[in-house]
Amino acid sequence: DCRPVRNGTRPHESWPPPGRARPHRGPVVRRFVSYFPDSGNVSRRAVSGHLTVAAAPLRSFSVLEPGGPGGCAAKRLVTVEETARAAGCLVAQNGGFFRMDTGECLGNIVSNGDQVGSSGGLQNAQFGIRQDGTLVTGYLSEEEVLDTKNPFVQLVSGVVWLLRNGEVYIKESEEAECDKTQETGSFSKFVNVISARTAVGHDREGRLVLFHADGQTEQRGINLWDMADFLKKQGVVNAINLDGGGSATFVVNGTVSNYPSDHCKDNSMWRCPRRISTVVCVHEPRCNPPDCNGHGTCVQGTCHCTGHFWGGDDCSILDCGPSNCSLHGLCTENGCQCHAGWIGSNCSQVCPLGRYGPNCQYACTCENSCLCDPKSGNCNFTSTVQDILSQVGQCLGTSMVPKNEEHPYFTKTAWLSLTLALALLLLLSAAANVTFILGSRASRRRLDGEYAYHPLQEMNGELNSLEKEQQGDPTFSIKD
Amino acid sequence: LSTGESLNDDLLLPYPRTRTRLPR
Repeated sequence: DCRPVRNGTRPHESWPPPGRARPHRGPVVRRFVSYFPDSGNVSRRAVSGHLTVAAAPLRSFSVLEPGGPGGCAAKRLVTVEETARAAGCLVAQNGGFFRMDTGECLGNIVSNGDQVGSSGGLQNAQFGIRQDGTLVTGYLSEEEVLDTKNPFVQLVSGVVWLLRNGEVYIKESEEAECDKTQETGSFSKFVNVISARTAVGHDREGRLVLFHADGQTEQRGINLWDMADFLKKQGVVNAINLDGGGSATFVVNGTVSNYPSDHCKDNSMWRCPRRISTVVCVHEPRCNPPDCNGHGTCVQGTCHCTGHFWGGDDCSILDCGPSNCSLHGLCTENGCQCHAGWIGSNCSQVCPLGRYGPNCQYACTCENSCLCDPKSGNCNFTSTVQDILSQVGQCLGTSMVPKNEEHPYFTKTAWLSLTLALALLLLLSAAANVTFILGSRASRRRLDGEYAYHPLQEMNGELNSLEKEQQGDPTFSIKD
Repeated sequence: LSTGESLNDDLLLPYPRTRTRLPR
């Protein structure tokens, strides 16, 4: 009890941030005049106050130092009006406890990401928002307060955890928050006495809830049990008690809208708001980061990105469309910046034949007007078209080459078809020639052997003398 | 609206003023 807890974990509730933010509506402020049972009497007492509900706490809720940044270090005490006005709060209440004599801020305080106060692990009820929007309520060790992975962006300390997970948690709080060490019974009195009260918490939708009730210690107002019951009935899930009594001040649009209980110094007939320390503030939702990374304008907590290519919730992502520059370029804030050899709004077209380099700005300088690598301009470039042209030992003049961007497909196909057709014709011609030559040789070979003349058999019924000789001399023959 | 100085007379303190909350 009362021992600071430096490391480890302490009982607390972490409420996940709501999903995708709905269209923003400002904070809803409800006034009430409710009747609470008067202890010891049959009569009831009337208590007035306000309940404020704000969506998107991560962007619309801040813990403010008195009078602005540096207020805790300077131990300033400033009215809620003054602090709230300077910060542009729509609704503001007094926040954490403080030393009235010295102006020292008490407990853990993280204001818009800056830790400006530390309790050193002292166990009192805390309410805060982490960087990812998680709402944290309860007790925290010093290690948890100083967490750097998901640090607190807003954090304020109270006294007494009123509601935990929708249930009243005052009795447990009295034990956790050092009631055994109290010397005069003041802690128990603090819990049970009627007074002006303030609280902060959240509902099941992850909306921030601010509560205040007017009163005056021991005369008007509510005790912590009444306040916890009231908040529970309003659907609050987790809540802690903040500073009350004469500190309880409620400001709407820069004007005090409650009845503070402190009297004025100069005239005790009137009531004057106390100069206090930290303030809890609901403002117009801010963007994260507030300047939308310099690539957009923050309107009602939503970044409206400039140009056509910045995107994302915080305008930090360059988006050149689903094609993503066809993987042939870089997406810049001016659109696709194509790699060398590629052109077009999506970098989907190769450079026209005869051109190369970034934006296809260079003309190929190859011999015989040969084509070049569209990326580097290298004349040893090998592509389907170039291969064919190289193999037949010729290059086309660039002036004869059709524009690639006009008929890129036709050019390739036509040339390929033409080449294939010519090759086929060449083959057919060769085959015909071979067939013809082979046929001619065969017929020659047939005439290459010996042969004999066969003169007419008879001439007027007689063989002539020559025939006779031939018939008598078989060796007689004539060579061709 | 003029806001005068508060008398700070409605005190509601959870702990005695003199108490120092040092670890035991």
